[in-house]
Amino acid sequence: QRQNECQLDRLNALEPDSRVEAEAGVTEYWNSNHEQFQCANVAVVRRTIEPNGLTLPFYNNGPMLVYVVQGTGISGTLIPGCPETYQESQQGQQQQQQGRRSQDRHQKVRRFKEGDIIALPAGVAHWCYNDGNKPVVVVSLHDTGNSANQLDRSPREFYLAGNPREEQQLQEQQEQSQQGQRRGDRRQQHQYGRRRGQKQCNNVFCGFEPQMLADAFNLDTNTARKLQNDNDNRGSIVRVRGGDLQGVRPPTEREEEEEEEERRDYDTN
Amino acid sequence: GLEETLCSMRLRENLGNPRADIYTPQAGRISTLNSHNLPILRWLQLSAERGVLYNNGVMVPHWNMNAHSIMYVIRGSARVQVVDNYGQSVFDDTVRRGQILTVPQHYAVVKRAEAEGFEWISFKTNDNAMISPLSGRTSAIRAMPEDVLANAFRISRDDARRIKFNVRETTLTSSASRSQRRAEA
Repeated sequence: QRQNECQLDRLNALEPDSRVEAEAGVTEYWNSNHEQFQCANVAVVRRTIEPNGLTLPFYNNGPMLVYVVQGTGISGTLIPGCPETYQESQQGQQQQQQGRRSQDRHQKVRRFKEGDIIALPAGVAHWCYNDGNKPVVVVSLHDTGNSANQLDRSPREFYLAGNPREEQQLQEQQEQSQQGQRRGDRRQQHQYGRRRGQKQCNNVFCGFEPQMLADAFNLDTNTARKLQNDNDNRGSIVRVRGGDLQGVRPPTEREEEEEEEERRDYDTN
Repeated sequence: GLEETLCSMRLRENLGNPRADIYTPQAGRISTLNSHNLPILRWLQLSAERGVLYNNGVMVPHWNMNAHSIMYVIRGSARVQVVDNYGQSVFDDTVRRGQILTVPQHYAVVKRAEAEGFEWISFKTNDNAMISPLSGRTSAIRAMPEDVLANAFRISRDDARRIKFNVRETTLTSSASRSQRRAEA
């Protein structure tokens, strides 16, 4: 079957097939069932993130390369086992001393700009935030045929938060767009379009019992239930409250360059 | 060169003894065997994990980043929940001695031992299988800034802080002492 998937009579330039709107942006999908994508074992997604928009953290079943077509912003990659190397600023400490708020710690966040490529290993969760004043547009290539993916070749997104609505909307759109199209004997089903009932909660915490989450997070069940985001209709790109991610201040580009230079000097020495 | 490499390779390692790579006195222990401590596993592209959970011990929610996990229950029983990419529970039941449960790559899973504790061996389809925990000191949640958490879950910064920092352990924790504390409070 795999050999037959690359017997293409004709290639076409393709536009996205589906479009899903969220509170602070749009996600457009190219249908991964298309024979060109089936041949290459990839899926492609384009996300447009409005200013002050935050993509909810998620991970994929294959590695991804993300190209920043337009805009600037901040991204975070959540690598298990890595230390929380960043702390809130001095100002945050002073505020803490004044009893206003405590200091946060987290893993490194990075600034990105137009022209950047961001590499994301399979199974590594990530988020990104548009702190500029024009929309961020990113195109992501999802390599489902990579050996790092041991599931089937359907692209899958596992959300850690929120209640993304993509699947249901995509299914409706793809059913319409696929009417009349030749489907051949392909057994694979487009992941995003799979029907799974009318479930209203679909981040990974939703499948756990609140009591189990409470035990695992050492929380009361009411707080644990908040992880499930039951009635959240914002989609996968949400607007940040208050107009800014206050505690997140990645190093400026200049600082990053200096850091890189120091690293190179160190390597040379 | 076979006699210098393959023939002399170590083929055996004991995972049953109580040496552990991860140990939490209240919750249990986990030992792992991968191609770092048994190099032939690099050829086999397989690894293993041996776990022991005491009564009410919890292996925190996590996903397998680069492998499927096939778990065989050696002793005791545990409540296990597995969740797919739709946030849908695909397994929520008690597993008992002699049973096997397959947890596909990337699916989220949590285990809580029942009264008699729980022991298992998991075979993983990668010679350096890695997990990504969702709670605890090395978790993805802990790695996120509080503001990102607060906005992603629509919660207060106080709640975000509790979610991030309330569990200090990594991988293994216990619900028993907390239930007791809650009861006392």
